[in-house]
Amino acid sequence: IFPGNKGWNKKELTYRILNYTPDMLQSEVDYAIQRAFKVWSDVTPLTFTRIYSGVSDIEISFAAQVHNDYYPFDGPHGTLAHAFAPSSGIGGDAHFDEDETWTSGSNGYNLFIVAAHEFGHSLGLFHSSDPSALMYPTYHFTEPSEFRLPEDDVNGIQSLYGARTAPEEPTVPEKPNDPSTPSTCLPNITFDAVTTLRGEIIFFKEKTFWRQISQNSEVEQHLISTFWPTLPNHIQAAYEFQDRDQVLAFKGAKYWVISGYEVTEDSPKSIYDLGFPRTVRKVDAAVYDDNSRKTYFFVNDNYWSYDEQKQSMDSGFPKKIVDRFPGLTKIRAAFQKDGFLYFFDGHHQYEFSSAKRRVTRLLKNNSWIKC
Amino acid sequence: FPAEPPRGNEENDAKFAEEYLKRYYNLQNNVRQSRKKGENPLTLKIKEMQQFLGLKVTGKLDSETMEVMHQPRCGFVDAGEFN
Repeated sequence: IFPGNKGWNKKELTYRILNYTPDMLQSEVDYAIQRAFKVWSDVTPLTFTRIYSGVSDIEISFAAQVHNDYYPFDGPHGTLAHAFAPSSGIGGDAHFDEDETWTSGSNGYNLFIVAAHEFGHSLGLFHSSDPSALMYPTYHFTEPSEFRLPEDDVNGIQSLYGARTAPEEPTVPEKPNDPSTPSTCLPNITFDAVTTLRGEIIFFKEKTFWRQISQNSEVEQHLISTFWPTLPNHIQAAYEFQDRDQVLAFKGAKYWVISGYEVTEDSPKSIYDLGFPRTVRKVDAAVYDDNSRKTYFFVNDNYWSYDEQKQSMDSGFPKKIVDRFPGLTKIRAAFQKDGFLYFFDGHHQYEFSSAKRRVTRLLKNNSWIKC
Repeated sequence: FPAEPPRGNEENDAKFAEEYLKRYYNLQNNVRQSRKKGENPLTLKIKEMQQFLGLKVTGKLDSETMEVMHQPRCGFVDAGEFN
């Protein structure tokens, strides 16, 4: 948080959009701003009300170069936006550099992602040194539909305003088969991460995982916190390295080591210790390939190759996924079984022969699971 | 003419880093001339920046540091006075 600034001394805040960027439809800007506020109101008691006249707490504007706040913008790229800590006057206001190309997608700078970061400042958060945090100073694109506020940011904002109080406290302990829990039998199910674990297949999804013990058994569903209390929800990638009897589970810039069935005491560790550059903020998928005796890490449309024996990243990476895995451009989850690699992207599952270097079958996402 | 100075040139890197550190880490002007006893203020600011961003603290403009400096970012200063 900002030194000496304890945030707003009220919970009901107002905002006003003073002008629009021509890069996007006005409705797109409105939606991006609204969603960016929702990121913070979802985890705090704060509310944000838009006003159209008068002066609001958080005034939002697009401007280029010098714009009357002693912090001129610098043309395309470089500085994208800035915002001021809570106080009267300019305090809380957020300015976006009009010389950038703003977008609701990924071709340019995503307004929702940048606005969510700036509103963190507007509410009293300083920059974070956690590379996976929203409040880390550098821009990193995340698909807005997949965005989840990282733990570091949640802790920061709740230290100022407290947690959001739920409308009703649950009277019974949370169970994995609550109505809100996703079902594997839904035809459009997607998984956050998949791995093998001592012959079983583990499918991570939000705060739960499914455990397919054998091909013939019924799948079991559990809360992650029940099995591994120190493991976070929303695991993003996981892989098993059988030689060490370990599973590595990734979230943001951290990973946890499950040795046997226990999470090691020195977890979590930093992904940068594995050899990733700081530009990588999260790993989409990971898998150990027996055929090449390498671990592959997938990040956006790139992959890295890791040597488990040398415990170091191979040189010459990242490379494009499509160059090594023809037919695939993005991989969201992966595991290895009986000599094949299985890749998940959206609602598709691909069986890939590492030896033949080609996709051999297209499968349903839930093909491994007996409901 | 190139739109930006070519990357990887030491002189260009130093100039770019100086501007970056002035903007975000409150590096004072004329740092190259103000060297006295002890560490160069530029080196100290590079270390401060590396520590803040979770980089390996070397005090040098290594490739990883330059890569992070070239990333688009928020314009709010990471150190110095808040107005």
